[in-house]
Amino acid sequence: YAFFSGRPRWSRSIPITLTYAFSPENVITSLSKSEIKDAFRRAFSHWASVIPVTFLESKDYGFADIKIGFYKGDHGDGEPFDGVLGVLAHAFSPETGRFHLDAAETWAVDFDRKKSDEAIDLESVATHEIGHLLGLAHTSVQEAVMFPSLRPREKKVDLKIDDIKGIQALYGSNPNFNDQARSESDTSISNG
Amino acid sequence: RTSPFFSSKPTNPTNNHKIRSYTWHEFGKFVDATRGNNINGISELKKYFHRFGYLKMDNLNFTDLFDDHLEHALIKYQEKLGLSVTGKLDENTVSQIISPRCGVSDSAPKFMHAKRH
Repeated sequence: YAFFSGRPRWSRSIPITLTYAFSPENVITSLSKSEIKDAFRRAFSHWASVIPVTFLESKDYGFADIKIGFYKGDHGDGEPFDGVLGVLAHAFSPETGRFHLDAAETWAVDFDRKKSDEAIDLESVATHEIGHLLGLAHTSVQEAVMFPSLRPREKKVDLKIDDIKGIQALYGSNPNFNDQARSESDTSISNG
Repeated sequence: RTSPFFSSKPTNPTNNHKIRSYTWHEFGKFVDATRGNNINGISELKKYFHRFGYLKMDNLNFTDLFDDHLEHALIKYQEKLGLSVTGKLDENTVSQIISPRCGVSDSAPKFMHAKRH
């Protein structure tokens, strides 16, 4: 695992509560609002299960800690999106909270329903970008959520040991996190 | 956007679907390119490596020469992403390069702090 330069993290005292909200203007219509919200709720829950951080959805976009939006092309932060595939999304390091997804992608929450060869799993990308919002940079571990690339129709939502060790180095462990169960789970996966 | 590059060597079951990267599909033609050659369009690959933190250059007028800088960036990229470190544009490396990815730089990035625009 790796951190951003200077190892930034949300500095409020633990346990931390962060609010998130969706931009009312920068949206996509290929998925329903509830599908999008459910995917993000699951993505936040992956991280919340391992660190003492709680994520609450807010309707107040202006005051939310994490601001989520779907944007096309140049959207004003100096990192324009590039259309289908290529760059899928980006997020800012703590404590900025900006989370931008490329509106041009074929976002999917269910590959059985979305048959496109270019379909990108929204929950997987959301889980990865939340890692950035919390302070993790890209890892070299290919199986980890924080590996920089994600292929179309690939689903990668379960945090691996590398992700967990990294994020717990920043925030400590969630008191309810069962380290041993997670390790055994990872082992059984790697053993096929 | 007329001739997307198709990855020919899927590395896991989720890769059975052919990968099209409209943004970087041109990089497919660089497979097996070697240092010392002048290759039309390889400056775009240098821009890619610069963008994602592998090529540090003050002069951003990238040339189409496969030079030492590009080879060094390639090695750093292969090391970082757990690929075989060959310093060459082998198929696995090019396939990884054209894969869709996160826009955040790979090298302890700073740019994703807030900027004013």
